[in-house]
Order: sequence, then C-alpha cells, then structure tokens
Amino acid sequence: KEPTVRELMRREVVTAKPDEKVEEAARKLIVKGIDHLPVIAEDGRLVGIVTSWDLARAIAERRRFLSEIMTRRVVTAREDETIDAVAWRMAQHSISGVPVVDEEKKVIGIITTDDISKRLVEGRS
Amino acid sequence: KEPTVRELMRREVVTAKPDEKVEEAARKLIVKGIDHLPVIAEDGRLVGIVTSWDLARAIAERRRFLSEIMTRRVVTAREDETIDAVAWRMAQHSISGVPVVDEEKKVIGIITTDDISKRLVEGRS
Ligand SMILES: C[S@@+](CC[C@H](N)C(=O)[O-])C[C@H]1O[C@@H](n2cnc3c(N)ncnc32)[C@H](O)[C@@H]1O
Ligand SMILES: C[S@@+](CC[C@H](N)C(=O)[O-])C[C@H]1O[C@@H](n2cnc3c(N)ncnc32)[C@H](O)[C@@H]1O
Repeated sequence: KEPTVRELMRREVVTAKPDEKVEEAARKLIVKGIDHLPVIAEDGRLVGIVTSWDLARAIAERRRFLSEIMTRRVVTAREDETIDAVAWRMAQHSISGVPVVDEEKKVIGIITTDDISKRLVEGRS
Repeated sequence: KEPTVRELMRREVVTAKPDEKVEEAARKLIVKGIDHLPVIAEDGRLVGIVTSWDLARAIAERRRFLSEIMTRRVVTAREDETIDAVAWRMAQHSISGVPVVDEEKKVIGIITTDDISKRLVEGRS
C-alpha cells in the first residue's frame, strides 16, 4: 500500500505571524533546526510561508519584516494524499516542504523532502 | 539496479570562499534558487559548507562573514555510492544536501533531498 502524508508528516508545527521581524523568525528556525515557517494571521488562517531561503533573500534585499518576504500563495497538502502526489507537487514548484491542512485550511502538520528522502531508506531496510 | 549518486547529482555547483560576506552568499543562493554553497579555499580544497539555514543563523547572531557561520566538518558523497547510502547519511546528520567529491576531495557535484524525493516520483511514473 502507498504511504500517505498522515504517516510521514510532523504534527508539531512552528509558525510565525506576518508582522513578525525577520530576526525573530530566524531565531525560531535556528532553535528548532528547521527550514519552514507557515505564517498564520490573528484569525488562525494560513496567509503565507517563509523558509530559510526567504531569510537569505531578506539579507540580500535588506528587509526587516516577514510580510515583506513571505510567499503568499502557499502550496499545501491534505493528510490522506499519497507521498507520491506530494513529492510530485513539491518537485513541480521547486520547493522543499508543504504545510498539511484540514478541510477548514487549518495547519495540522508539515512534510518536507527530508521526510520523504528518509522514508525511502527506512522503507528498504 | 539501485540508482547511484552519479545519475542524480547536479554537476553545476555554485560555491563560495571563506572570506566572502554573508550578503554575497545570500545573493548567490537567491539568484540560483538554491540552498547549499560548498566553501572552497584558494587552493581548491573543500573547507566548509553554508546553507540558507546558516544565513538565517547569521541574522539571529548578527554575523557578517562566511568564515563565522560555515560548517567546517563537511559530510560528502562519492559518485559511485547508491542513493540509499546517501539518503541514510543525510537523515543521520539531519542535513538536506551533500557535495559530491572525487578521490582528491575536489567537488564535482551536489545532491539534495529535493533530488532524491523527485527521483522517488519519477521512478514510479
Ligand atoms: C523556489 S524555493 C527554493 C528554495 C528552497 N528549497 C525552499 O523551498 O524555500 C524558494 C521559494 O519557495 C517558497 N516556498 C517554499 N515552500 C513553499 C510552499 N509550501 N508554498 C509556497 N511557496 C513555498 C519560499 O517561500 C521561497 O520564496
Ligand atoms: C542540521 S541542518 C538543518 C537545516 C537544513 N536542513 C540544512 O541542511 O542546512 C543545519 C546545519 O547543517 C549543516 N550542513 C548542511 N549540509 C551539510 C553537509 N553536507 N555537511 C556538513 N554540514 C552540513 C549546515 O551548515 C547547518 O549548520
């Protein structure tokens, strides 16, 4: 049987707010050793995503707030999708990770190419 | 037959120098849409690696030169290794990419978990 997103996703998701400073977001990524921060508005809606790559862009473009560098059209996944479908979607968009959302678009997890690559090995051993 | 690193690695490798400014490295990552920069000394030796995650750290710790943030003990791969072996090594070290080196430790390519995840899908279709 094909593995699903539900089996591989991480449920503990570190997030950020649009008015947060770039420096605060950087500290969150470093403390947790992660690369992705879904950006959540006051009302709980997913309004963007920021990766360590966007923070590199903040350096190159001297930006100070997440709202200036975050990507607003977020590519996501649902937990009942196959790993294949999500790996394909990430390859199409040249991205390394997607938030997993429920039917109300609430973020319930995150899955990255690191998780998929790791599965490839675990699946064989 | 198991796929090898040689089949999946990218041969065009963007690199940096240890005395380069963080801002210059950030621009290189942004222009190419990549996350990894092997750091090469004047004599051509691989002396470190910097990722977009390290640049996030440069923001959090207010550092200005690559020599201050680069990782010096670089995890690498050889081109005749299997994808499995390299995916396992990256999972063990919680890293997303490794430079591919020849027998003289010269960098001849790079392979990331994005490349491995993409292969998983291509392999099935
Ligand atoms: C093209 S990717 C390449 C660099 C890196 N691998 C990464 O995923 O960020 C860089 C851009 O993709 C965006 N991005 C990453 N994950 C995303 C997602 N799930 N939905 C939309 N954009 C995303 C980032 O915000 C960033 O601007
Ligand atoms: C633990 S990883 C997690 C974040 C991110 N996924 C990444 O790979 O950078 C972050 C650290 O791993 C280091 N790193 C990344 N690739 C490496 C490699 N091939 N060899 C040694 N260190 C590496 C980076 O320099 C960074 O300090």
